[in-house]
Amino acid sequence: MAAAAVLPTLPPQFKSVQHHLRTAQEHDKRDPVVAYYCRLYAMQTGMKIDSKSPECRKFLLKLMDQLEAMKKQLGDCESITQEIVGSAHVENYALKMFLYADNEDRAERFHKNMIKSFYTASLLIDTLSVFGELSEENVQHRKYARWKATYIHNCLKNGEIPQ
Amino acid sequence: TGSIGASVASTEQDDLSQRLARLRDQV
Repeated sequence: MAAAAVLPTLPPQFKSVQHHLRTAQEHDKRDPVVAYYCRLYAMQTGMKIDSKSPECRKFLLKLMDQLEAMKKQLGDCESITQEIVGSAHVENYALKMFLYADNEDRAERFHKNMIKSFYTASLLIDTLSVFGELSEENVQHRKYARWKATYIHNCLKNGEIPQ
Repeated sequence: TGSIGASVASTEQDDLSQRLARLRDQV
């Protein structure tokens, strides 16, 4: 599913949600519920950062158009109409990504896919904050996943074998 | 013009907040 409105260029103030929006685009077809909540996280975070400057306001208005169009298209999906169900959906998806990457890591199979899975898992745990405060377990998973993605990426870039 | 611009901005900001609340069925 392609989201309705095309977004304008990302304002530099919103750089911190750039990868969440990219994850949303990557999941529009694969898992629209994940795509919806990644955009919702970017929306709420963007509004906290800057909803006054013309460039940011224009971007947020378009992002809101996308979210409203997605909600309309997914209207009968429980994960969208009931956020408690949505929260479980996103958390399960994030955990699935984390476990896949962790299994590859333990099997010492280091590759771009497992790095991306670690990193995407950490982005999806960020997204869980739209539902409320993160659990300590999720905070730890996010920290570990982001560190692992960075560490393994740097090792492969330098031609070293991750320990 | 400054004050007009500011009031437009705050109206749109309120509009965004209201749309977000409606989106999350929090109205």
